[in-house]
Amino acid sequence: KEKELFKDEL
Amino acid sequence: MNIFRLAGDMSHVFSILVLLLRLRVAKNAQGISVRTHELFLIVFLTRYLDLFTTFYSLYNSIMKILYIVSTASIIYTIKFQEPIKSTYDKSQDSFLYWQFAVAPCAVLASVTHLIGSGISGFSFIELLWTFSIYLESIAILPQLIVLQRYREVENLTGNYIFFMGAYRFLYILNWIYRANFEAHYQHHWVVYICGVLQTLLYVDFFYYYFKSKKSGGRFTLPT
Repeated sequence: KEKELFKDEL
Repeated sequence: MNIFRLAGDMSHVFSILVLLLRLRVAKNAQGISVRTHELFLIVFLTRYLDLFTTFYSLYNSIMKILYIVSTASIIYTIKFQEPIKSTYDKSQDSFLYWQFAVAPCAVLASVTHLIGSGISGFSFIELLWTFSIYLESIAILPQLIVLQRYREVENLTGNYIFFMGAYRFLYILNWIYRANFEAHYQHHWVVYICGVLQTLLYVDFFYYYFKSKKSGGRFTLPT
């Protein structure tokens, strides 16, 4: 869940 | 999406365009490190595997594809296109990136991913994502080393590296913004530490870049 947050970044 | 991240992404795209333009205008690859772009290509290819698994937004997908294609195009131009190819000095661009970048990052990523998610939560895509975060943080090193060897920094080359650095700096502002204004935001220390490390690598370059802009003189690095 925590990682998902940063996955929309490039 | 916030203004800092958008500005950061645009700065990144702009830096790539400046470099491609620079290669075509000057028709040489002096002072440019292919190894840096090979590292970036590995970063993008390992991080953007989620292109096949998750859709975030059209913007997100287009930018990912753009980064991969444009980076591949930079490498292709320098390594295979004449007359640029024959001006590329391999001996100056000799950073041992497998030993000093790829392998250590792979080991570090495996260790942190296993500690973070355990054997049961192991995911190869997640592992590669973590690996790409580590690798990106040092991917500019071969370029900075080449710059140091040539000493004299050509105008567009300086601008291309400046926009690369600006992109990373804007991402830090983006995280500060997100942490303050997004609900359910969670910190991610690996991302932060790598992001800050990556930005710090540009500090020295920024110093001489602004100094040369201010004096309007030529941009040279000290020995």
